[in-house]
Amino acid sequence: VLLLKIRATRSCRGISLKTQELYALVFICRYLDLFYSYISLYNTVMKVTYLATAFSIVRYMRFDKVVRQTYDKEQDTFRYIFLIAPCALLALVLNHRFSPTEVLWTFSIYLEAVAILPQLVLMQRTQNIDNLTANYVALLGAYRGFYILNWIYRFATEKHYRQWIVWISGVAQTALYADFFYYYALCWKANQRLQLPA
Amino acid sequence: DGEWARHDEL
Repeated sequence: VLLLKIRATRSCRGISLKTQELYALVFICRYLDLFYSYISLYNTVMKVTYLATAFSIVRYMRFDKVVRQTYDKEQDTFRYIFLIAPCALLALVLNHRFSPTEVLWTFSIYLEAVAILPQLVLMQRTQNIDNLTANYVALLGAYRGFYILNWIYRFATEKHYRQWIVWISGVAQTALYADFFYYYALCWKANQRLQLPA
Repeated sequence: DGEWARHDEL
């Protein structure tokens, strides 16, 4: 959805480069297992797709002659270090096994939970939020939100399905969207363009 | 190792 917006409108207005770069980092750290484990063709294709689209979006926003001029750097002020440092620290302490790939995987789980924050802050400062931007954020939130249903199903049907790091992070991630979803639903019901209160 | 080592979710 985001690539569609950027390519069709030649603009990344209202999109946080910080969030996009954090997602690229999340996918790098999480999908290192592409090199040493195979789960299914679907799983591999989706991992490669996420990596490719994340990097493509960052490339457009940073280097495309037209698109990069629409990036509002002054408004996108969230500091990377405030998200990366606590997640890295937490991953070093709270993990299933203290190995490089496992710690990086855990770091990616924690970082994904909070990676939306720069985007949410930027949207709060934006007067006219594009429909595509609003839909993109809603879909991103719904993506992990729907996982919760899947986790309940898997917990009930699979014997060794215990993933508390993933569950807690996923619920926290979804909770961060709660406020956004509330206003998204209100505006959708009223058939109005999304506006977030300051 | 238990099942947790197999990260099959995206």
